[in-house]
Amino acid sequence: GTRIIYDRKFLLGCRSSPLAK
Amino acid sequence: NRRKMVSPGVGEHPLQYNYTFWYSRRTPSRPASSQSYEQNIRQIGSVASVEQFWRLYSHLVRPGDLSGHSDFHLFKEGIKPMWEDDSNRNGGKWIIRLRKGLASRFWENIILAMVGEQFMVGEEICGAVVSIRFQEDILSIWNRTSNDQTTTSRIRDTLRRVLNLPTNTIMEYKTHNDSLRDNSSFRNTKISL
Repeated sequence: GTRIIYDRKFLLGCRSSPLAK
Repeated sequence: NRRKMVSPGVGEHPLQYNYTFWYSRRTPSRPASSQSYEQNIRQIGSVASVEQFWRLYSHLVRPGDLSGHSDFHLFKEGIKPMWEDDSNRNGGKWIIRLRKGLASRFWENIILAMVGEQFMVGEEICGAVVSIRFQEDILSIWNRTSNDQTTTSRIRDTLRRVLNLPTNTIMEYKTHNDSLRDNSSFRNTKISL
């Protein structure tokens, strides 16, 4: 199957999302 | 006593695997038998998405701010951070020794690489640990199959890249069998440059 790959920059970008609070 | 599996919320970015945070602490004078180890380790919680990861991680103390002999573990859900777990018994770990002051940043980078699937070694990664000790801190990443050299080399090379380690950084590999045999996580390792 497909692997879900995220780089560091993407992950850090999600940190400020309201869903991550 | 397995906890209920978590799942991603609406609008969240799912992770390839669910992960569980654990915390352990022990008195250095007490012998580290596997029984006392299991008694001293606590589950903090599990995450299934990038957003859940940040919600949990952001509330944890930074490892560099911990005192004494303590460890944070982030393992795939269902794998206990113990040598004896079925997923670990044939495995081993890469060890990176850090001078004091670097643990928080390196821990964040190693776990972001793990949850983001940067290692490209199939199902091999089991989890990562940051160990706070008195003179140095230690980062380790555990994989399933210690005698699969293609896998262990790829993990080592990925660690160098994602942690931006200088090429002369000493990296050590230790099988969990050897750890069980000499009842020590970080002694008698095989050095690799």
